Amino acid sequence: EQEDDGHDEL
Amino acid sequence: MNIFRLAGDLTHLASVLVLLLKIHTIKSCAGISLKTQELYAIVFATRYLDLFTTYISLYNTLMKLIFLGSSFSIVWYIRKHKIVRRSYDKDQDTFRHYFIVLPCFVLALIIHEKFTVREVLWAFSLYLEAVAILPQLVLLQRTRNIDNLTGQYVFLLGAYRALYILNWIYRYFTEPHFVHWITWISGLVQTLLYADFFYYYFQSMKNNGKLQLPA
Repeated sequence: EQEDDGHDEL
Repeated sequence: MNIFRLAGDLTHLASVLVLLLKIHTIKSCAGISLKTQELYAIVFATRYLDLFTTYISLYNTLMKLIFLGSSFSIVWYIRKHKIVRRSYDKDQDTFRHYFIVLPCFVLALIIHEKFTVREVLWAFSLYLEAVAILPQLVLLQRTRNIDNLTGQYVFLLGAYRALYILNWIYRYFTEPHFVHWITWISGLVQTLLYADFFYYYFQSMKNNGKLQLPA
């Protein structure tokens, strides 16, 4: 979930 | 993390370092828009609020801290540093913050992935980042003669955005369910704003000359 919720981007 | 994303982040980092280097060593912020820098400080402050709530990776945390720290220190330099602040051209840097900040906030209230504080602020930061370069571009247009470091700073920022688009295309094809319209559209708008600048930047490289924007 965390990988593709986009919040891993800066 | 794919190569485009990493290259994008590193280019972003390089842009900030170029700017800090210029300000710190030459003790001048000539040609730099304080308005744009303040908008970036707001962008990072709102987007990276999750620093305290979600842990993604050491890389992610470190980069967030660097971008937060650098954007606020650049603003501090231009506003408070006793030598640097003298080179700030206040009369040319006339863009009004609220013309940009307010519409972005309203848009974030209307269009977001989820109606939570985190998601609304996240959307707000994306919209704001998309247009935060505008005061800087207006300033470049006004001053026309652009020193190398300022030109490189803007070029690196634009390159960072372009690399992020490649990163999204890559992720779309390699990761299931990776669809983020808000991020993509605002990122695309942001990159398009650099198109004009890129054109003149490459022209000047080809002619080995100084970067000059047309009046």
